[in-house]
Amino acid sequence: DPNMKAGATSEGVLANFFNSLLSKKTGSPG
Amino acid sequence: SVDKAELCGPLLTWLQTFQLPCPCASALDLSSGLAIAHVLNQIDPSWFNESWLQGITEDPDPNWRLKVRNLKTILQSVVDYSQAVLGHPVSELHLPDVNLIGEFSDPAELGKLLQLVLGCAISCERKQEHIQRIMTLEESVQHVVMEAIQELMTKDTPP
Repeated sequence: DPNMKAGATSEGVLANFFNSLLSKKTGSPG
Repeated sequence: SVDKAELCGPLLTWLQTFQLPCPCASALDLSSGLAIAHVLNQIDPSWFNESWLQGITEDPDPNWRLKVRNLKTILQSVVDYSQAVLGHPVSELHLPDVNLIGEFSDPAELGKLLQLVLGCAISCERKQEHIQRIMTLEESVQHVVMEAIQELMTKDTPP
């Protein structure tokens, strides 16, 4: 199902983004 | 760049995840600065401390000049916090016009202010707690939050 696939991809993008924020050093957003 | 007026709704949803002692249901509620000040107090209680919180007028409505005074205090503290604690100055492009927020609850300017508050949350010492809470929000809200953060991270956004 292409819709399910798109949803999963979008979810993955969000998870990757926020997980990468979590792994950044505190006080260093950029 | 991100449409700041479109940031307002999703970032309001994010603010509602905090336990606040005052209304936080609309742009009008936020225009007094009180809810935003309480959120900042929860983001970093050592910088936005109780004494700082007492400098925020509790019920300025309907006096928009008092609202603007609250908002100026908040903006200045967020700018100072970004510079002194987070180590990255706020670009002038990201500074909201607090007069428009206080007088008209302008969604675009409010979106800019909330974007700066978000920047504090995702970079402070307790960022893990804040980011994990963002990750529980609806996907559409998370998308807007992500875009807002990505824009803040872009150092040299053209005017």
